Amino acid sequence: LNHLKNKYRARFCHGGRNKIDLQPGQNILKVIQDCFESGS
Amino acid sequence: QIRKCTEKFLVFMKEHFDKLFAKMEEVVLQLV
Amino acid sequence: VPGRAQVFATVVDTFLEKLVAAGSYQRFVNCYRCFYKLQPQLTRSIYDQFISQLQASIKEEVQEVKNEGNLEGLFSSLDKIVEEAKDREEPAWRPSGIPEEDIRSTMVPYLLKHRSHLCRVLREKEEENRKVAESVLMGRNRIAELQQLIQARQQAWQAISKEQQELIMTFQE
Repeated sequence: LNHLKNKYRARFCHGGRNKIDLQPGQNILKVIQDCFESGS
Repeated sequence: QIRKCTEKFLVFMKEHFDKLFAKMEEVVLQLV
Repeated sequence: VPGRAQVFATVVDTFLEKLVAAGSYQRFVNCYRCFYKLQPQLTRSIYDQFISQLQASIKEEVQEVKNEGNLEGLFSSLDKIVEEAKDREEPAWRPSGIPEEDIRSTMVPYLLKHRSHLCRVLREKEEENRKVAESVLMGRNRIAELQQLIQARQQAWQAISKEQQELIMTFQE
């Protein structure tokens, strides 16, 4: 799994990930579904 | 012939797996 | 708000759901077209087995990672930390960038507290020693008094017994 670890650090540290803004009271299930839907 | 079909299916599955796994990692990083 | 453990479980379930949706039976049949034409039922049962084993092994793997890292426990303690920090206004402590500064700012208060604790213990011990020394001196004085008393009694007794001798002598004469 080493290849995952090396790339992981780069992925984890790069800032520009699409921030998930979680509004209080928002249905987290829906948020998660959308994250998987968003074709990125 | 079966092996060819299997490789085709597996390549497809692996691509989707990697894409979905990356999304899962993203969501876990941010929400968990 | 659902805890992190629940969010994690939901994320894994959604992942599996999307994976199975991607690896649909239709897709499977497209790949194994010729085989499907010959054995449609068998194709279906092979597909069903494949998908259920795929899901089972992914779930098992994730569970193993959770057990190894004790993630359930960590998730709930993370929830607790976030909960406790909710009403905190100012941002949490951050390293100043000068390590010795950070060490000093954390260690000095602790060491000062420890020093005052040791001073207090020392004072208590010194007080205790003073009391013990005092009682030793009192004991010595008491012994000296008693020795003088003994001496005085002894002299008195000797004087009396001397007089008694003389009296006896006188009567004998």
